[in-house]
Amino acid sequence: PASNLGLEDIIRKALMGNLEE
Amino acid sequence: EITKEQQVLMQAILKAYERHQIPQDVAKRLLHDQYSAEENFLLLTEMATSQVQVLVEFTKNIPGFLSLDHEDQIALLKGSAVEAMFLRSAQVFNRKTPAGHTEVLEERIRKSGISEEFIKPMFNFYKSIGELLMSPEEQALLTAVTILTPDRPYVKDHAAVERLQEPMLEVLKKLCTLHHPHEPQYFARLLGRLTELRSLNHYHAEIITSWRVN
Repeated sequence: PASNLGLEDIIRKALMGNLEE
Repeated sequence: EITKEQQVLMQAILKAYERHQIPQDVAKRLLHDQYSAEENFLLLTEMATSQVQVLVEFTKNIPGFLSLDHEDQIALLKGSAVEAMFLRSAQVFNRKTPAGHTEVLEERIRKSGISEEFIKPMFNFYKSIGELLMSPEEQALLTAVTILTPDRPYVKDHAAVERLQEPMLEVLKKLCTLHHPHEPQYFARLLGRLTELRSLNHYHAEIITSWRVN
């Protein structure tokens, strides 16, 4: 489902990035 | 007695949990009272996105998590995000807030387009979490245990996840005994909330469907 894809996108981006920087 | 090793684990999780909270400016916007149905929906969506980002940052700091297979990391986060968010929301909801804030928040949720039959179990869950009067350490550990649940869909290396979850459950159990010496069932009650969370996760999938229909 699209909603799950949205969630996965956010997770993948957040895993790669660093909010603290 | 909590060993030195367990102390280190607990402190690392607590520190990560306290450091990664929803940004104040996002949270504050929830309390502005003027909004249309559409604005409300957008804000709640933005809040959810922010919560997921915060959740991922917290999870990255759980000792051992980043050593797991990358796709398993995603499967764990995907499978637990909703449950971890409900846990966090419950704590926000039960925190002592200035007069009227809880009502504004409750009103927003009620006006979000979610039907009453879904809202009721959610508020019941918030209440049941509030009644536990968990310490910050217990909250942080319970969230970590929720995220590191091996039987989420698409997780390949169950054993590796179990190896991370097990020591956290042990510390949590010890903490419960230390913090609540007169309530031998306390740890079991905490685990019972995890079962409740599973049902909410299931409800959530239905909420998404009903939202789409609306």
